[in-house]
Amino acid sequence: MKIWTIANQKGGVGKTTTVVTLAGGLLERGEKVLVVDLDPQASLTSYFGLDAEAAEHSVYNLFADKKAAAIDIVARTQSTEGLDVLPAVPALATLDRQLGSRQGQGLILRQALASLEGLYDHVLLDCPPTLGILMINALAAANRVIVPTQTEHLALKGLERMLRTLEMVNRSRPSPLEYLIVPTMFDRRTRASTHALRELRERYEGPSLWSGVIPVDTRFREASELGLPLCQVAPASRGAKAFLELLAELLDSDSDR
Amino acid sequence: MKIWTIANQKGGVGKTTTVVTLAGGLLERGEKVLVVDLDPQASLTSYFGLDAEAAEHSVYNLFADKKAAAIDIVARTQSTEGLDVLPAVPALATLDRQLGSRQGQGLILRQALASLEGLYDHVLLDCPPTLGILMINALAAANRVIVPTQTEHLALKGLERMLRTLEMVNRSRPSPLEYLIVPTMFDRRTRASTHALRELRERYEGPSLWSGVIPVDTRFREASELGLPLCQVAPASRGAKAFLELLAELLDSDSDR
Ligand SMILES: Nc1ncnc2c1ncn2[C@@H]1O[C@H](COP(=O)(O)OP(=O)(O)OP(=O)(O)O)[C@@H](O)[C@H]1O
Ligand SMILES: Nc1ncnc2c1ncn2[C@@H]1O[C@H](COP(=O)(O)OP(=O)(O)OP(=O)(O)O)[C@@H](O)[C@H]1O
Ligand SMILES: [Mg+2]
Ligand SMILES: [Mg+2]
Repeated sequence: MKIWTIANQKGGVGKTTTVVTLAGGLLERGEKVLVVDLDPQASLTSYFGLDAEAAEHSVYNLFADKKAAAIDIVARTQSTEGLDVLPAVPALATLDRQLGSRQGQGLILRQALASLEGLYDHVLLDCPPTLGILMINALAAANRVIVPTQTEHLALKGLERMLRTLEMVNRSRPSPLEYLIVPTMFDRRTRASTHALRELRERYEGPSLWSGVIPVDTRFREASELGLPLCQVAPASRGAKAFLELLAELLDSDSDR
Repeated sequence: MKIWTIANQKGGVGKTTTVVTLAGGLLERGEKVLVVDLDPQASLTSYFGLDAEAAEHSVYNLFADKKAAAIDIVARTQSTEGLDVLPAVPALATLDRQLGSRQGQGLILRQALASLEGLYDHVLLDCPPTLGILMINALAAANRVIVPTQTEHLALKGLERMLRTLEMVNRSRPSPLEYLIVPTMFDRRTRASTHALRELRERYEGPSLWSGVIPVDTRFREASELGLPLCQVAPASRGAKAFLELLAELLDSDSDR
């Protein structure tokens, strides 16, 4: 069971979109997939038609009640066959205030997911756009981190901060966490986008920056309206093809390790 | 002195862009403007060329040190004449853990800004994409709230949650806070965008939804690369015109009250 965390402290860079689209690609390959929503916004939960306000069992239980088991909170998605979700609820926003200063709260998720070993091939974690206890838990639970970043100037600043957070987390892990920066919302018509991509490629070379890009594609919004991964709505679209290319490379490099 | 808070718990909806562009429009009218960055991401601080890592004085001081005065942390922007900033630093992300459970922490910003009365005509507060102590302070300090929301399906769910937060805050205020929902990133070429706008207009009528829209416009990214408000970079662009129209209506309705 491989655990991929999709994180970036900057908002609106395509984290949820990346989780949904990669999960769609893994399902097409016949894999068993679980997605975990760690965002009090509950975008991932709503994307798949689940009601974030009414969820009785959610990720919140794992943090609030030590005896809660992950298997009890798994929900089946209504729209997508074979995809399970650990849903979020707005109350996740209170965890930092409740648990923040207590020690040893960083491994709650890692232990909860360990109990699901063997039930899923891949588990994808969707993070909120904030550095807090939920993101720290997600980074501690991960085998690999994917960092979507918009190809525009402001987002590059946020990226430096995210990578510093990763370095901080790596200091308390047994083995360093591999990360991959994925340029998203690339718009080849605008200078600002091509400048930002060039800057990214100058600053981060080698294995930590994906060699491809996820282009701007209006079909993502249409897929979210239908509550389906883009690969199932428009497999020939530019956005879907780019994510399937990314997925193939991620799986290749997983099998090398 | 009017205080406008720009907030939405959903990430990437155009909060920082709204603060920057409205501030640019107010400056063109010869007003004295202060923008306040309450986001640990410090997008607004970086936008105007200030270094969020090195800022000695920042909004953090107002919360961490009761004797700190707002006037001591005002920084002049390097790129835009006549615009002052209260900068953010990444350490703002720790405030929820430090102060969260203590009572009476919601009026710190309101009191700090009261000491600047008479120095500025408008103060614009940029919020992080999280419901926490910083957003609560911003809502308590505001005369009016502007809620940018993307014209797409997922963002509409986040809007319901944001409006519930406003209702919660309104219960502890002397007079209810007026809010205006501003549809952003409208792309008339995609069905999902026109559907979302129609849904917005069906659900929210009257004074709480702006009758116009902010269109998708690639010039916003170019403006952010230059660190200038869009009105100064491309005053005839669709994005700039839409924000100037919004600004005219906001100022009209302010003078009516
Ligand atoms: N490549 C793309 N092209 C066009 N639109 C995109 C693309 N990727 C994401 N989007 C759209 O951008 C918006 C933001 O994406 P998303 O919600 O996935 O970001 P996020 O990082 O998860 O945001 P948050 O920080 O709020 O969690 C959504 O409306 C989504 O449909
Ligand atoms: N109308 C628009 N058309 C095109 N791009 C836009 C528009 N408004 C904002 N953007 C771009 O979208 C991105 C997100 O905008 P912005 O950073 O202002 O959102 P935000 O809500 O402040 O995000 P966060 O939640 O991280 O604070 C930026 O790259 C910005 O340039
Ligand atoms: Mg998200
Ligand atoms: Mg912002």
